[in-house]
Amino acid sequence: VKSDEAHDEL
Amino acid sequence: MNIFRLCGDLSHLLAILLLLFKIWKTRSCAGISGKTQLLFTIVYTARYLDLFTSFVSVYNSVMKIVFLTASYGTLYLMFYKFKPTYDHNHDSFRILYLIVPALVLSFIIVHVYTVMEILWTFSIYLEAVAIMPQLFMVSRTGEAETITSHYLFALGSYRALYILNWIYRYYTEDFLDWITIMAGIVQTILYCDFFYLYITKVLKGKRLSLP
Repeated sequence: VKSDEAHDEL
Repeated sequence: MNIFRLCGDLSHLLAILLLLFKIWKTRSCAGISGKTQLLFTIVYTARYLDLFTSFVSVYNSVMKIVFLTASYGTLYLMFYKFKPTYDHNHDSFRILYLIVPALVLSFIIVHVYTVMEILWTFSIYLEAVAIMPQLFMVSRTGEAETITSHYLFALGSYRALYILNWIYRYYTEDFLDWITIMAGIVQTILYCDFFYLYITKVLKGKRLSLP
């Protein structure tokens, strides 16, 4: 899983 | 964005505003842990540095700015404006015991070895345990004001709602991030005792006091 995807969360 | 995520964010926002409202209205930060507030400020600062490097949406940026502003505002009220009301004798949890392990873990379990990524991971781990000084303070004084209880309930609900959001995202987007999920579960578990007391006492109109 690319961590970038998680960064759309707060 | 899904309904769980939105409710989680709104719950988080409500918690932060409730705390500011409580301090401003009562002109006092009695019963509030300055150490927990300091930890949350470190969390937001480490995580939202990406405001300068990546743009997700207006909603995201606005929320990040609100969280940052509110947390620094809370620190200002606690440690400057209403400092005499800060109950530091009961706020005796050692925060280095939380900061150091969170920092070490963020170097061990991290997706990518970049400064921003390690800071983001550190913020996730630190957030999971940042409430401990506050819960410790409630257990030491044996009680919490009703508005403080509402604050804690909203703050605890936020990560619990995020867990539902992650389950939803797993089924709809095949999205899975074990770092946030495990930290989020730890964070929610820490509130379980409090949730129980909140439901059995505060919602029945009683003050939260420990037996």
